[in-house]
Amino acid sequence: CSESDLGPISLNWFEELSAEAPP
Amino acid sequence: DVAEQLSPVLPAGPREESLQFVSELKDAWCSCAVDVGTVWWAAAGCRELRVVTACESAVSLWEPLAPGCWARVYTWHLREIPVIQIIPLPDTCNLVCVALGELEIGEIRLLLYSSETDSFEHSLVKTGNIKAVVGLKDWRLVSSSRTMQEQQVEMVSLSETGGSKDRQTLMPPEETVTAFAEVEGMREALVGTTAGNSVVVWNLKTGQLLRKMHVGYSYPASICHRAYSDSGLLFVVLSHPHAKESESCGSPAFRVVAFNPRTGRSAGVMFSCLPPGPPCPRRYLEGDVWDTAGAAVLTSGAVAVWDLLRGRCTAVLPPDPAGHWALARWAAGGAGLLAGRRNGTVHLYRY
Repeated sequence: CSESDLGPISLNWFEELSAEAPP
Repeated sequence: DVAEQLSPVLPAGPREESLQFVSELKDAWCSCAVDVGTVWWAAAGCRELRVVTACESAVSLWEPLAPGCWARVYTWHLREIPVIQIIPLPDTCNLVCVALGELEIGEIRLLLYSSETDSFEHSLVKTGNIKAVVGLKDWRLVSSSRTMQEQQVEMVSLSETGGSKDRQTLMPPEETVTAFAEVEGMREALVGTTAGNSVVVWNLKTGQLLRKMHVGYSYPASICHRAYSDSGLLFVVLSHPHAKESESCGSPAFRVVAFNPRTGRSAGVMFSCLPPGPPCPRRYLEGDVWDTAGAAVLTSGAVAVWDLLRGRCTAVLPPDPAGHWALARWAAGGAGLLAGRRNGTVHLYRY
């Protein structure tokens, strides 16, 4: 899978989504 | 497209020798086996893997006596509500979790041995119209249940005495959750599949619903079995009980799909298709995943085993005159495969 297929990848996706999602 | 390009070429024939028969266990009281599993059990200073068999009205614990020989240790009789399934609880000991109900799960019970009272007991953990349940590491249980108005997703922390220590409500998605899988190596992350064919991700600590990602329309009613995060991607092993056979990729029993949780985009990584067989309608009935190995019972009455990362069928247990296979479960810790017939016969294989 390349980044072009899946969009920008973040190693810290879990922390980032937790910070952005409604509580 | 990516998945199609990577679709594996089926081998000429599965290697049956990759499964080595170890022993047979026959539950003579059981006229209709509903599930089989393994559980770690500590007794007299020794911790060993024991087999658990379930029929509609009883759950039995079996210990190894000698090589190839099993003895029933205890049977819990549950006569009021039929047993539907055994729920594996990773890293627990002396504890069996079962789901009971009529058409769907109505209650979840823990079956255990109490050293305080020197007796086998059972306790009620959860009731409701339960649609999906999973046991997680660290003595946790997550379930989804529905009322007419709403869906409830809840995590229960279990105590060693069979009670519940703590309950955490998770934000429910709009669609009914059909299965859960813990994200390996991430204690607070959980994924689920939904009736709308999406994969959802929760934060178990906060209860937040972090992301909903659509699986695609080609493979409806996907069920998640395993998930792990690597290099910023979330890899999910899905089974496809309702997949139709296609010329390009056969009939996929399992798929490994990579999701980018940041964007919600996904790409198929590997297909595991039904092994070649007679040209009649054959379908995946039910299956189990451990590490990179998948096992499934097919409508033909056979059990097939795959290396999920290579998309290769590595073994087939054909149905024989003694009866069709109805259950296929991996033993805890990858100790082998359990294949069960409805008549209560269980075969153990080393893989």
